[in-house]
Amino acid sequence: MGCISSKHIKHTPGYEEPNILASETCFTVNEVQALYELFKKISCSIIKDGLIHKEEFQLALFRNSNNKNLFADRVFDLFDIKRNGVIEFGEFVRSLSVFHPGAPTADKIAFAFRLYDLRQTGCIERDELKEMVLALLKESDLTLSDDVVEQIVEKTFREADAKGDGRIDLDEWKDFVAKNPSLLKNMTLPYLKDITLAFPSFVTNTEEVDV
Amino acid sequence: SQMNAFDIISMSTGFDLSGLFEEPD
Repeated sequence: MGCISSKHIKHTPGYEEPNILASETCFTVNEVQALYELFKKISCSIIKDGLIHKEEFQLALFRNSNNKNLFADRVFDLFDIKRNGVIEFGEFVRSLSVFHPGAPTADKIAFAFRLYDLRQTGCIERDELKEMVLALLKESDLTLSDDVVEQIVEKTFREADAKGDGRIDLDEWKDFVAKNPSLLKNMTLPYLKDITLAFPSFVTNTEEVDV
Repeated sequence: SQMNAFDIISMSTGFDLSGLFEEPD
């Protein structure tokens, strides 16, 4: 247990081989190795067990582990594929692969849909959407009256809920995103295109450890 | 407003994962 020294080939719990992860994702083996350095850093930031806990995820995102954020919570839950409360290395790489510039748009659309499907009912419901907008406003410095929020949600449903049943299903979501491609902006992280160049120190370290 | 509810939500920092890749100060 504990943080893994870069001088020993001893991996974090749930470690998966970079060549296997590379074959299943948009990353090369070198990029997976660079992500492993990032993973080790995040997963040992608070609880030194080589697994990313929610507090560590939020610390990495916000530099503050107490910063409550509905979407950081949701993203963490989606990364935690096994639903055991922590993110293992393989989960980290597979989930980040969806955010790769080269990942299929369909994967990005599906991930964003699951993110917004707060209660995991298979649809984005009207009150769910309003709840998300209100939570965001509460967590940020933005202020909008309840009337304005209601109008925005109403307008969004007029445009997105083609069947008019008060719920946005995956097909409706796909059509809505096609008309509003900016909704996928956050689903692509340019950093991932060549993470080994963006973080050369990671590559130096991984060459020592993993070759 | 021309923005829809999802535009507003996507402005949330929690939906922007770029912080994961930034070195701490």
